[in-house]
Amino acid sequence: MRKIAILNQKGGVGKTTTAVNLAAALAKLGKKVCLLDLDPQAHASTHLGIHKTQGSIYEVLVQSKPLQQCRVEVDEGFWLVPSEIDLAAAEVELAGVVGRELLLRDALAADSMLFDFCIMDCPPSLGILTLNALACVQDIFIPLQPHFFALHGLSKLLETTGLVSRRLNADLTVAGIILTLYENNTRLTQEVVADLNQFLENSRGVKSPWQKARLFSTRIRKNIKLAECPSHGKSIFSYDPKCHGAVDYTELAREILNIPMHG
Amino acid sequence: MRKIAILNQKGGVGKTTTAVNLAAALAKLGKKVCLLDLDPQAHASTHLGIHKTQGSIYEVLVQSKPLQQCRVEVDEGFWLVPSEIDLAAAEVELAGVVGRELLLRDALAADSMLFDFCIMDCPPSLGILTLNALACVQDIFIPLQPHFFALHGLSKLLETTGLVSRRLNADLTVAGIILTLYENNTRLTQEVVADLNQFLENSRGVKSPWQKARLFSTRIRKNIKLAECPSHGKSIFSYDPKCHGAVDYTELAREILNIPMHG
Ligand SMILES: Nc1ncnc2c1ncn2[C@@H]1O[C@H](COP(=O)(O)OP(=O)(O)OP(=O)(O)O)[C@@H](O)[C@H]1O
Ligand SMILES: Nc1ncnc2c1ncn2[C@@H]1O[C@H](COP(=O)(O)OP(=O)(O)OP(=O)(O)O)[C@@H](O)[C@H]1O
Ligand SMILES: [Mg+2]
Ligand SMILES: [Mg+2]
Repeated sequence: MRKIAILNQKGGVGKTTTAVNLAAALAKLGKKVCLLDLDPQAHASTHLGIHKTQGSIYEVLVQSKPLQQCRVEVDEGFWLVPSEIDLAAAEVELAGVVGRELLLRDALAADSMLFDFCIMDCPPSLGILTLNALACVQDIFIPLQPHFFALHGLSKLLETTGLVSRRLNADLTVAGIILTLYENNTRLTQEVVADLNQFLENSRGVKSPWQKARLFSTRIRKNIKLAECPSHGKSIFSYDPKCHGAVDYTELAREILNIPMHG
Repeated sequence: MRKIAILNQKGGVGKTTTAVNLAAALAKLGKKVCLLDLDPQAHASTHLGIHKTQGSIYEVLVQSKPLQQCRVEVDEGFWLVPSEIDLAAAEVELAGVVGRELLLRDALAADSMLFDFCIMDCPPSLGILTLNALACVQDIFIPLQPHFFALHGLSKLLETTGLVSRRLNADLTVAGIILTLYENNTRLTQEVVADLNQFLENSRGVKSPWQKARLFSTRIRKNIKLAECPSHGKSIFSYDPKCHGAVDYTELAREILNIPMHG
């Protein structure tokens, strides 16, 4: 099972939009996908019209409830473990717990259901919830809006992945950066993309979790449909399967699966 | 001194852009303004090209350093107390401290320097840093992007203001909602604005901190200049004083000061 954390401590850069629609795209391509909503604001859950019924990720982390009991099937091959607002309390409740960053890893290890992909939507912080994701995934995908603060936050994010990789999870790698809310025609976008490419170039020779990180060639263009579909409790594929948002997330899923776009 | 928290736990909705440029606009209109950067990601500080030199809000909250010693003058009548990444640790360090939500209130009470406005840029969460702001301000301004999750987060935010108002700060009121990243031509925008207006209408009769909250008539339009100026370490007024971003934040400042736009 390939485990992927969708991570960026900067707010509002398309983490949830990416987690939900990439998971949905992979399921449409025939993969079996589990999405974990790790944000107390529960936007991924709300996006898919799901409220906690049988259990939430809060109960998994704080009360050791099995993932199996909390998981709901959203669509064919597409499962969700929802979040709830109580998860905000977890950061304080877990503060003193031994191995508090490894609770999700334990929960996944105990889970018998098989998936091709487990995708985790992280909150806009590098706190205990995000650390739980980092401690058990192989890949980090970083959605990034090509604005000024993009580069600033990136070095702090990478520093954290370095720490987790050394202390908790030797398998951790930054697979790549997904450009989101992409608008090609601005000079700011071009400057930030150039800076990012430069940064990734410079990291190639030095051993680190982001040594092989790349800019995904698929860019998620700004498309109002992606902002509309959460209000209908749907992924973009159930809402408007022909719009740019759907095209872009399908293309990203194919890139991740290494299937040629028209192959 | 009028104390204002710029608050919304949703990420990336223009809190920092508003805190910085509203503070700058008020200073341009002759007011004496202090901006407090309460976000460990220190974007307001970075936006203005300031790194902590003599002290940061972390030392104020955790080590009781006087605000006076940390404050830097950014521009005429415009002062900043910067943040730094160590502030992220404060949430854990302060977890057990008695009266941990009242540390900023104490610091402001001990501050002898007089300002017309103290504006606080809050992080995208309702944790201890944001609570410190809520425990000592009179007004909350909520920057809000008219997208689906806007309304969802709003009720949780208001619930928190209710708690703080009852337990810690009877003066707390939600003054208003500032529409940000505003693009008039989408149906989604119109729907969300209509829902917001409805919600505010319904709240009029019930005693609560948001009973008199209004939608500011000034809307901050999407303008790439606002995204560019942080990379130059400037407010919009030093970067491009004639662009829409500068016009909108000046208009917002005037609305707040109750000066007619052309009066
Ligand atoms: N490509 C896009 N085109 C248009 N709107 C988008 C796009 N991607 C995201 N949005 C909208 O932008 C807002 C922020 O996106 P989203 O909530 O996915 O970001 P996030 O990084 O998960 O935020 P947070 O840090 O709060 O978790 C949402 O209203 C979303 O619908
Ligand atoms: N009116 C606008 N027009 C264009 N870009 C904007 C506008 N307002 C903000 N931005 C840009 O959008 C991004 C998010 O804005 P900002 O950082 O102010 O939000 P925030 O709510 O403070 O985010 P966070 O939750 O991470 O603290 C930034 O890159 C900023 O430059
Ligand atoms: Mg999110
Ligand atoms: Mg901010």
